[in-house]
Amino acid sequence: MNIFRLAGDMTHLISVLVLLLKIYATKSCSGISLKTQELYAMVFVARYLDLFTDYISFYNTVMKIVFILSSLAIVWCMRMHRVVKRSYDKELDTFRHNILIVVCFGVAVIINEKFTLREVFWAFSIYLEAVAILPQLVLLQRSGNVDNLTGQYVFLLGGYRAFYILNWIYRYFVEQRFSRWISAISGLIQTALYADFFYYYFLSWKNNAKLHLPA
Amino acid sequence: SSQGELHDEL
Repeated sequence: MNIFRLAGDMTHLISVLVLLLKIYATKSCSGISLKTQELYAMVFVARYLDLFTDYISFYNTVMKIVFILSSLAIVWCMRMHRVVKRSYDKELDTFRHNILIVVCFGVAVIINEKFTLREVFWAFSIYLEAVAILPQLVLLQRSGNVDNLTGQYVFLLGGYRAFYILNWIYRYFVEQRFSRWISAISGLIQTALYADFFYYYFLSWKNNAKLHLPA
Repeated sequence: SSQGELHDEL
């Protein structure tokens, strides 16, 4: 494992902790898209089916369990928690995320490394992860003002993707090992989706102003 | 990146 991969994983982990902290400390999930969180829960469950069949390392196993449990916990809080669910911006979270699920599954059935249950679900999870942030970005854009923790959460998620791209470049040139092209292309698309958000995030940071996304 | 290789990334 190289430094970029580790930095990516840690940024991802911190993003989840920031989100959990926001929900726990403020007892509020305002600004957070339940649809994006449901997509992430689906991404991790579909991808980590190999938890029971392949052992890679203690690190991988622990991280997989953490990502599955934390994403399910967030969905549970937003749907079931007596106090937290009241702050959910349901009327702003209108992205038709079911379409993403159907399209990604369709693409995974056609484009995969091997037509087996595990590989199709793996490809599905990669495609779905690439677009899972869309409901969240739409919600932020609709609400206009973004609170600090939500802004940091999305920024860290984007940072995780950026580190993964550096990791693939490093692996290609230094380790002479190319990561799977399905991940690489999906990863590039996923990171590109953050470009607009990053632009406004840096602008607000530079001007020391509250993050505001134009409609 | 041959087929059947383990998915070692998260």
